[in-house]
Amino acid sequence: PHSRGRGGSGKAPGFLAAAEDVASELNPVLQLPEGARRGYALLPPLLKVLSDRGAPSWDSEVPRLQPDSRALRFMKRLYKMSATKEGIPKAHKGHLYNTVRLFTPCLECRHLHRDLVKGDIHSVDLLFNLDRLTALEHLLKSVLLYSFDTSIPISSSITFICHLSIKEHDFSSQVCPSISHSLAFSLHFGVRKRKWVEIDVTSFLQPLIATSRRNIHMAVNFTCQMGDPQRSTKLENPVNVTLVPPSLLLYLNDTSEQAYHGWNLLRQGRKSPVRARQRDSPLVDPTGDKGEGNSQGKRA
Amino acid sequence: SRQRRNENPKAAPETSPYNLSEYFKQFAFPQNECELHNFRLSFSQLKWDKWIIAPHRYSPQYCQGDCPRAVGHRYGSPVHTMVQNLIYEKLDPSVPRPSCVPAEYSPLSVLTIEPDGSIVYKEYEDMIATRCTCR
Repeated sequence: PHSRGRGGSGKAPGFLAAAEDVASELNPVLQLPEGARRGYALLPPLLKVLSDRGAPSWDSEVPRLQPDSRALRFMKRLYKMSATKEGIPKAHKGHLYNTVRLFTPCLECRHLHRDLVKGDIHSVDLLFNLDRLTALEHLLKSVLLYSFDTSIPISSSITFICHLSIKEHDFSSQVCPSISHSLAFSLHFGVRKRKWVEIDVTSFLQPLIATSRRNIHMAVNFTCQMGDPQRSTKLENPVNVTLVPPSLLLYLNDTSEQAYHGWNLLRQGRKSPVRARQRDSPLVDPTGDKGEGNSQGKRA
Repeated sequence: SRQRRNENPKAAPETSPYNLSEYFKQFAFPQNECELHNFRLSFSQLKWDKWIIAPHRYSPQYCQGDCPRAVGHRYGSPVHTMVQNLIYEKLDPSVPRPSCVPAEYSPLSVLTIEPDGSIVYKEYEDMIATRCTCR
């Protein structure tokens, strides 16, 4: 019943590719006759893989790198906020993305200082490989995702004032000035041990992704001062905040046919069959925080 | 009518309950009428749970059953469906009767691990059948 164009995406996304691959093994009769191959490029990804006998099977043959455990924890949390146990997208989430990709750095070097509290600089070079990004996935927002573990329970809440600057290493062309980006924000530690901090780097990343750059090499400098400097000298047991290299989170709008466009139905004035999404806020923090409320929300 | 029968027992023949139900059967809907059936699977059955993190269970559902002759008002079927039924019944039984297929779907959110170790949350269209129709 979809009247949308049949623009198939560049490559079938993992989940569908798997289903297609198993289906082709189960029902060889589904092979497309030779003549149909001419329309191959127009076929939705589903049939592409069905007619492609040679596709690797998805069970054990394809080696998969194990994801970072913290990153996995964050994405599971995002999933719980966004969908029911049965996997039905929840109605209340008001956002325009239908895809969120999390990349962990595949190269990091030069940790200058690790102790954040004394105002040392935490510097790290990060290389993110974004090959999994498809041509039909359009960037809506990108954030560096830091997770802070406080080793010692903090008796009362502490606020840091942090500065972050990013410089892009563009080895390919020394001519064009590399893009840099800096911002300041306050980091508030309450009782919770783990803090996720999303630092918006959309304006930094947008031009790189727009030029189809898939290897993003950046130098990130991160410094934090106690919100009230006098206090830091009086702390009997200094708070030790370990800072691990950040992950890169991309909020995307997948425009391919098999992706869900619930918010799009709203735009066309039709109520989406499953859920109504808020139209006013272009993006809402996936943790359900609309940007008001605690300082973390404001920063995000 | 009972008084009339007593006065004149030969006039109105008794319609036995058996004939009555036979008579109405031609208007009744088929016993296994086209409708939505439950089906639930877990990705571990397909051995995909190594890279599909969530959901653990998935209920795609499916449509099964015979399409009654009067499909218009119940299934919102186009007139063509009744025409196809007539062709099957009156003209050419090799033309298949209308089929019971999904008419509406709902999306599914999936959390997966990609081959390069990155993690993706995706919402797929049309993954769960929610209503059936005859076409």
